[in-house]
Amino acid sequence: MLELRLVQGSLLKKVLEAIKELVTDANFDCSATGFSLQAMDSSHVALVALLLRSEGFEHYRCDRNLSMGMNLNNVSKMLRCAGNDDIITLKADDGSDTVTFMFESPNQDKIADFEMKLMDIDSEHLGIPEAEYHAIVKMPSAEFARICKDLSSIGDTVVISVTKEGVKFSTRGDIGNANIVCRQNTTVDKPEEATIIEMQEPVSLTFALRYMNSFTKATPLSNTVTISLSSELPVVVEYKVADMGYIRFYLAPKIED
Amino acid sequence: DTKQGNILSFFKKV
Repeated sequence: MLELRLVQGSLLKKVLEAIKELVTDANFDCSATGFSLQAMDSSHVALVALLLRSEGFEHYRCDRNLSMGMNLNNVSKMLRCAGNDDIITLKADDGSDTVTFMFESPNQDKIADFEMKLMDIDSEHLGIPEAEYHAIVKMPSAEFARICKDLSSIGDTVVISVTKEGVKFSTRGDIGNANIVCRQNTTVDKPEEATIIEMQEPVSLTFALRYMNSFTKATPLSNTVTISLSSELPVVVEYKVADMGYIRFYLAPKIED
Repeated sequence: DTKQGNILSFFKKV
C-alpha cells in the first residue's frame, strides 16, 4: 500500500513539466527515503535524477519498496487537472497496475480521483559516483534560462568556462558568435539574486544547448540553479524542490573528435 | 570538431 499526500501539490505539477520533455517513460521508485526517479533521455546524452524526501510529504506511507512505470506525458495530463492550490495524494495498492491521483481543493469542497494505468518499463539504474567538482556556480535560475535561450538563437552548443574572472557562456553559429560573462555578485538585496562562484581550478566544457534549454523547464521550481562542472564529467544542473528534494540534470559534454 | 558524449560512458549500470 502506497499513500503520499503532498500539501503543496503544485510542486508535483512543476516537477512533471520540468522532466516530461526530456524523458518519455520512467519508473517512479518509492521507498522509506522518498519518492524518486532516475531516467535517461532516449539518446543517453542526459540523465535526470529526482528526489522528493518522505519528510516533505504531510503523509507518507510506503509499506514496501515499489517501482511504478509511467508515461510522463500521461502523468502530466492527469496533473494538469489539479488546481495550483490543490493537495495531491498518490495512492496505489500492492500488485495493482494502476495509480490514483487524488486532488483536493484547499477548502475541501472539491475532491477528484484520477486513475492512471501503470506500464512495465525496463530501466537501467546507473550509479552516480560522488565527485569533487572543479567549479560550482550558483545563480538566479531565470538568468540561466535567459542565457540558454539567447545563445540558442545564435548557435547549437555552449562553452561554459569558469575562471577567476567569472563564468563565461559562449556560442558560435553561422551568423556570428556571442559571449556572456557573469561575475560573482553577492551584493544583492535578496540571497536568491546572488551569483556565487566556487572555483577549485579553471574548467571549460562544451554542451548541446538543446538539452540545457530543456533543463530550464525546471525554472519555476526554484529561484536559483546550481551548475557543477569538472573536466571529464557530465555537468550537473540542479534545481531544489522547495525544502524536500531536488531535480538534478546530468549532461554529457561534447568531446574532441 | 566535437562529438556528443554519452552518459553511459561516465556512469555505470548498477
